Amino acid sequence: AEEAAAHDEL
Amino acid sequence: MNIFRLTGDLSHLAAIIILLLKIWKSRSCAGISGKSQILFAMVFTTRYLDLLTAYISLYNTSMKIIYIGCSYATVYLIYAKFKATYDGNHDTFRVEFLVVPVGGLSFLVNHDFSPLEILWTFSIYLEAVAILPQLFMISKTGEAETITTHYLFFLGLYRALYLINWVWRFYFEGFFDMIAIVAGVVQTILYCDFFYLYVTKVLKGKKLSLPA
Repeated sequence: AEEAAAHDEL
Repeated sequence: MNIFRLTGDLSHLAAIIILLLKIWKSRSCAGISGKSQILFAMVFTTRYLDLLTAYISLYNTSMKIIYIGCSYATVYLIYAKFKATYDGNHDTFRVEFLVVPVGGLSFLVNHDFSPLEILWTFSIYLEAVAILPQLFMISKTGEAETITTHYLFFLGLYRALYLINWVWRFYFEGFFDMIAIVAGVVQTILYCDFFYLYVTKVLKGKKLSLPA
């Protein structure tokens, strides 16, 4: 599974 | 941060400000779907809960606060201050047909089964379809004020620019977020018919009206 990174986009 | 991401954000901001100013200056929200605006307020609220848990940058924090603030201000103008001008009879899209499936999907397809991540996913899916009540309203009345079409243009342009940003980020940073990309493609496709009418009618000085 993809890593749930911090969402840096708006 | 690349130029497509930045212009995308500014386009989004332009759309939000255009709508607020249109309502404020004309003292009227005629032709605007309050339902779409409530959905956008839900989108920003559920996506930006990370304001409380993660700091990314001053730019990121400021824009999130501006988007949320403007979104709630718009809902307030439509449902309170200028309620008398709200065209509820034409704003009849059944939003539960969007919110319920989108809610279910965000539980099923997400990056991580945690409350914040599910809410973020919900906001991404909901944003993709949140404009449908507005487009439905225009198709029902068969016309839109020119200023409303400018709002829709910048709102659609924003996600289209994000698509280019994601191509950029994939090539130069190896970054991609499949949930955001698929939802962003769906969202942009929903605007294509409108973009066509905007270019062929509004940019040539004509009012946007649909054939009966």
